[in-house]
Amino acid sequence: ERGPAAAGGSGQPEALSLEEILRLYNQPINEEQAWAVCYQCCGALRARARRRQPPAAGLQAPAQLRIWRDGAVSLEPAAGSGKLEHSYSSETEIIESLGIIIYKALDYGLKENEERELSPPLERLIDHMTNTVEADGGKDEGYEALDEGVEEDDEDEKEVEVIHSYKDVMKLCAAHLPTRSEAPNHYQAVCRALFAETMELYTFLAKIK
Amino acid sequence: KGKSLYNIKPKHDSGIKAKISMK
Repeated sequence: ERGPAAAGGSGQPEALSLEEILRLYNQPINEEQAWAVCYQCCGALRARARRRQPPAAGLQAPAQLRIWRDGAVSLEPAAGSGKLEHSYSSETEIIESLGIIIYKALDYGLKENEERELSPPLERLIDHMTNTVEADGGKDEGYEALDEGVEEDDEDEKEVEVIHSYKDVMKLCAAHLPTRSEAPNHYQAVCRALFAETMELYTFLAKIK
Repeated sequence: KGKSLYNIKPKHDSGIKAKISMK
């Protein structure tokens, strides 16, 4: 598990939170970044379940989503919840919160009476994420899902109609691409670019200051 | 001001923004 975003050899941070990215650009993320952060975050949460690590505690704010230099995305504990926090959230609760955070990142800076026109597939993804149905077993964050990556699943060709798991979110994100098998590399590259471009802006603004 | 990369429409009562804001 990754710790806090430590400075690398260059003295620059190794990760930025989604909140830092939004504030620095002072504009919303784009749709491709939204797909990528969803995919990468769900991938990290699935991997955590496969390693039988404790389920994630609540996801409440974009400050908890960290985008790393290598394009990985991790979920940090909420501020104020220490290591001894045991009020874990279910998989569907985390997915719903992630959907809301991603939507708000797409909506960043818009007035209350304005609404961004999203592409239908992305709007459908967010709609599904915020309409999740608890899978059997409830709050176990998919410990039964010990299979490896979504791209190897025979059922991937089936359209996800109701989201039960991180894997369902990843399937929808992969289906957005012309070739589903490109999802891991593509979305990692999008997140890596998001980090790199934000750091570039950060360095530029620091120089001006 | 630079051109927006996305379209903005008035918020609709049955739209996704209204739904999310009720969560």
